[in-house]
Amino acid sequence: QFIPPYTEDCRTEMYPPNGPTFRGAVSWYTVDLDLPPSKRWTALITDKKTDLVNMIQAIKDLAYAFVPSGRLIELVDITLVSVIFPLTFSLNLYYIFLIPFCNLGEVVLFNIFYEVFTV
Amino acid sequence: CTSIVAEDNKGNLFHGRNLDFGLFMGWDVKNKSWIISEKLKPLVVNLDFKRNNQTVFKSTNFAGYVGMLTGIKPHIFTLTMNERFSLDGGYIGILEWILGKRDGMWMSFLTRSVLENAHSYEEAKTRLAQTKLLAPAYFILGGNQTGQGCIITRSRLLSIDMLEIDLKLGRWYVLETNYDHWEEPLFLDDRRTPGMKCMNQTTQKNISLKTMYDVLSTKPVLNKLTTYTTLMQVSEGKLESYIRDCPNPCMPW
Repeated sequence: QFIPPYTEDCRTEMYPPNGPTFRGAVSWYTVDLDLPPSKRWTALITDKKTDLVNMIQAIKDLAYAFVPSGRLIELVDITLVSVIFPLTFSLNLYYIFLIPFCNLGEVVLFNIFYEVFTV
Repeated sequence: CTSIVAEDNKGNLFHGRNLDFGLFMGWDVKNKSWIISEKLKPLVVNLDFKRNNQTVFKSTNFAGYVGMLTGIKPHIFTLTMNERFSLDGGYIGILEWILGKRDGMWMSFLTRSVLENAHSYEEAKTRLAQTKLLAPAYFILGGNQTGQGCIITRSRLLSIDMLEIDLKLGRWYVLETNYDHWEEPLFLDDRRTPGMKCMNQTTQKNISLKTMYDVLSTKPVLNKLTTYTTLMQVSEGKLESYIRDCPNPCMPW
């Protein structure tokens, strides 16, 4: 149907995934819960840090569009960490943050985005 | 988002979901796509959480996000969550948290705790229904025995409703998008009707991971916000994920 809401007849034979609706498979990583948080995520975050930085930058660009002064970003980078996290999970996040490429407040915002987005 | 738990006529349970995210967060006019949805797609990963070299649970995540939106405890239960909008929303929960009232749980950390520590469908269901949250949500849970599939509609404080598979009533699947199942969805965003139409057309006899993927590939269940599709079969301990695109013409949500 070429007019909104762009519905179509029920698709069939789409599996195994292929064609224009399939962008790609998803890679697997093991998270070893016997390791301390500092070691669990290293392989994954090392592989994905560029994509993560790009995604966080896109959110920052959006924030600058709403608040050009940058105050919103400052609020996230400086105050968010101190008011938000239960110790256990912040340890996990803290270790992700230790891989020196982005701000802990931004990682925290990414991880509470579900609650923030309902705003 | 669209989550489905279905039981075939042999008692096998299948759980599938489209993760749709990035609404109103910047539209790329040239590529006719949502900016954040496109930035999230390269971050999609499957994670195998192990302890003593044994799989505890598996999940599909966005790299850097330690909470759980989609996961399987192999041979025990499968779990997805969909966003629920309510005036009594997350901003109230966050405000309470900042003011020091910290008896509520962050949604995605509850799902992670349930996947890591719950040992049965019933235990998972109880925790998801009764734990105080900071934001409302839909939890869609599949078990490992006949009839074990439900949608738990949550407010921050209460479990408002539980809709379960009930073969005697002919309800062999439950399907949740982002609206209370007793309400009509917003007419501009009705993914429930096409989803149910395709499930009914598939029939209980023919439901499988393959045919569930067909349903999740049909517009507007598949839309411009869809970042990934995950298929899970608890009896096999199987989780498969695929990064998606929606060729034009395609609904923005």
